[in-house]
Amino acid sequence: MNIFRLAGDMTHLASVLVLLLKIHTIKSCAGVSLKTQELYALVFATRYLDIVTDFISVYNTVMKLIFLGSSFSIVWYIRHHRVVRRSYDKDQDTFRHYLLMIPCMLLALFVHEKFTFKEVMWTFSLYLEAVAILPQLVLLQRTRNIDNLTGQYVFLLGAYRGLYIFNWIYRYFTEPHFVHWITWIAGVVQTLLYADFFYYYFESWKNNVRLQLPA
Amino acid sequence: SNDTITKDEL
Repeated sequence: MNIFRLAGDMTHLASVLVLLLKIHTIKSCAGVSLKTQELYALVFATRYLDIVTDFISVYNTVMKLIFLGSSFSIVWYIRHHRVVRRSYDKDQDTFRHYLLMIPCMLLALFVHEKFTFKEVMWTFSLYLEAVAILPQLVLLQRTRNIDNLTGQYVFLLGAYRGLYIFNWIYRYFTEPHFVHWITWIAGVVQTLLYADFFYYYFESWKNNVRLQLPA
Repeated sequence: SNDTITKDEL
């Protein structure tokens, strides 16, 4: 494993911890999109089908369990926790999941490496992950005051995607036959979606003002 | 392409 990959995974882990910290200790999910969290739960559930069939490493299995467990528990918290659910911005979080899920499923059925159940589900998870942040970005744009933890959560998620691109560049030059178009294109699209957010995140950080996205 | 290569990523 190269340094970019490890840094990417650690950033991803940090993003989940920041979100759990906000939900668990502050007992608030204000500004957090349930739609995005449900999409991530679906992304991990469809991508990690191999957790029971293939063993890669202890690291791999543990991380998969962490991402599965955290994404489902975040969804549970927002939907069912007595206190947390009251802070959910239901009226603002109106993005419709199926507008993302259906096109991703159709694309996965037609554009994949192998036509097997596991492979199509895995490809679906890549496409869906690429766009799963959209409901969260829309919600951020509607939220006038973005709190620090929510801003950091989205920043860490974007950083994780960016680091994965460096990881692929590194692997392309160091490993023979490392060419994975579907993974790469979906990953680059996903990272580009954060470009606008990053711009305003750094501007607010530079000027030391509260993060706010233009409507 | 080889399955085991990308499937080791998360």
